[in-house]
Amino acid sequence: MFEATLQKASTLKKVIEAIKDLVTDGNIEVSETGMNLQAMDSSHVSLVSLVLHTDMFEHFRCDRNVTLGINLPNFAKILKCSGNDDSVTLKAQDDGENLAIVFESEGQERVSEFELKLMDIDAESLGIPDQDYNTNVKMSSAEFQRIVRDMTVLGDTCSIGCTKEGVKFSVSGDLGQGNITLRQTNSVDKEEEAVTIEMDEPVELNFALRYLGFFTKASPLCPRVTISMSPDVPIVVAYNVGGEKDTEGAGSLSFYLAPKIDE
Amino acid sequence: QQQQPKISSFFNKK
Repeated sequence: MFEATLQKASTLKKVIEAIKDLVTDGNIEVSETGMNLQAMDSSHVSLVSLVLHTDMFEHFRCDRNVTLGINLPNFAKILKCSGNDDSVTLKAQDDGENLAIVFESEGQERVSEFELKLMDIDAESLGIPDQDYNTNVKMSSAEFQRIVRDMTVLGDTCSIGCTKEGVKFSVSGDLGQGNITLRQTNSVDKEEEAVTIEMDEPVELNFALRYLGFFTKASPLCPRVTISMSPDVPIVVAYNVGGEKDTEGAGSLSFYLAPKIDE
Repeated sequence: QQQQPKISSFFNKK
């Protein structure tokens, strides 16, 4: 059987909220190392990879690997029933048909029990190579969300260009064009707002704003986002889960999107 | 005109 308790139900709630609009059904693979979910959106344009290591759980027991086929919007509906400071326990029997979800308030005076029906999901799994990227930009996740939203006003494709000086987001559409440049700033008052750029060569790639917009729904998870790019390969937009700022969290939520190419 | 490649064309199937 599988049983795991997360001290903050809100973390799981934010994770599922972040992906439920992009991916409807997904398999959460549970093993002794933790919980993982990999899924593509319905048009197979982007990929979500969620990794929750056992370290981030208060209690984690998994006797045998289990696959939990989950309808994410429905899971999100149940997670919304948790209180802000509740813990959450997930339980599933081997080959069980349901996922039990139990919320407990801090003083354990309120216990809520739910069951979510599991599904058989036929999803293909992809091997994501562990690669170094030409450019890694770390910035405020709220700022990235705002830029993507602002770019969407003007068009559907955004160019992200990066040099040592800064990162430039550009868009053009029927009503005009716009761009926003963020300069590399290591010495700002608020550490969370710093823009740091590690890069080998300047790079500029074009991305569909619709998908970047989906990715930024993960902003409440972490004040910082890491954007990694290399020529002709998918961009990675990554958020730490259950960690602080830039430090490695005990989990991560990464989104992959291929750059647009000229026909 | 730009084309959107599928993500599956970048990663190998497991």
